Amino acid sequence: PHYRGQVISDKTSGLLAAPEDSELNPLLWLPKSVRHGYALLPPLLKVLSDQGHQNWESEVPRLQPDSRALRYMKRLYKMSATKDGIPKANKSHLYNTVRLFTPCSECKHLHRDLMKGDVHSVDLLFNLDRVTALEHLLKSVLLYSFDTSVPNSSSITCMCHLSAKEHGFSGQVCPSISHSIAFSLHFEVRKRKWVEIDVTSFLQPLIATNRRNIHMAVNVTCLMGEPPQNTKLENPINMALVPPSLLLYLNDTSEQAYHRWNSLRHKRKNPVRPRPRNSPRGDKENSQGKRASRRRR
Amino acid sequence: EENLQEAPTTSPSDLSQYFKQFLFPQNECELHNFRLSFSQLKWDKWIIAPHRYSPQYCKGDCPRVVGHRYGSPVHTMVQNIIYEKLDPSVPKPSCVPAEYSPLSVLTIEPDGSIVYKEYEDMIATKCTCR
Repeated sequence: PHYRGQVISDKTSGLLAAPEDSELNPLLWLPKSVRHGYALLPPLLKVLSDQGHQNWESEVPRLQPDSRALRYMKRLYKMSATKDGIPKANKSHLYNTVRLFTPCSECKHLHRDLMKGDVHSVDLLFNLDRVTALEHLLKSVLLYSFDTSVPNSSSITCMCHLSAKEHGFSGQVCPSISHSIAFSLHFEVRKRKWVEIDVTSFLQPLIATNRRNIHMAVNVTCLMGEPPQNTKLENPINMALVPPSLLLYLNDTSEQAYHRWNSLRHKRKNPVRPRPRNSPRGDKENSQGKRASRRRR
Repeated sequence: EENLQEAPTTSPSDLSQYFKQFLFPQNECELHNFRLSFSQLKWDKWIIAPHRYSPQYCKGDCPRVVGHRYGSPVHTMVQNIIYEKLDPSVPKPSCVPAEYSPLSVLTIEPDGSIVYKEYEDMIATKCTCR
């Protein structure tokens, strides 16, 4: 609303050039919940106010994303939009935003308890600052990518145990909620690169409280073959599990976001109202009534 | 009537051309193609997809009698009459987008996270006179 109809005069270019956190930056006039929602707005405003000679890129240093994560998101983009960027009319997908977070680097430590075979446990910290209050969670997924070629086997059964960690007052970390999910993976050799573990019910309470940092421990144990013969750990598979990324499927309720259901409603602008089924007399009265009101009009 | 007297003696086919100038302006309001790539704006480092983007735009003169052709409200004709008869400082109706379609964008955020977003009203698909 602050920018609609406002002429971006040369005065504002100074404002727009202001660093993101200075009170001169007009984006700070937007409510915090909305600011990140307009990911595209700041650069557009910048180009308009600076006559475009500076490229936005030089202004905002960006951390480079994980290449595997980038590959996954490009694949998601191809499934969701055409080459020219038009969203595919896919009724099943209600999300209009998907955010992929890779765990913060300092806490990516893998320790494998070799005594018990292949138990991968990893401590993950995700920073969700980019999620705005107008983005409502629809689904959240831990995304594992398998980096080793999986042995030629029909199926692998994995058990994933999650526990969210709270930072206590004295700074010590104690698990607050835990959650176990069993999932079996059926691989064709070397075909499947990604495994999505649905953690929506586990994360919902954390994200609903607008938590900015999600700290969790994830233990994954994978065994060859079908249960129940694989109950013992003697045949764990040896695969290098890369720490998972966190994928959030969101419904952005801001004005700038595309609302599929809204466009569907827009298309059905004048639904044909079912004619009232009543007696012919009723119909006659009805049509007379209509004629009278039309005459009055 | 007087136009006919002034009108040069022309064959019927040219006559329709002759009258056309009264009905629709030469460069009538319509949708024009425009394609850009984010690399031209030097944004391709953080806008991963799409590579090409066609926002389109509306350009052209609005006919004096704008009827159903543009879905224009009656106010558009009133504004034209004001411009022609009462006060030329009131602008003539303009050729502007009437409908849009959304665009899906894949971008890298400053913190290195990746976001797929569908934005409303990013491609003009229909023009109108307002």
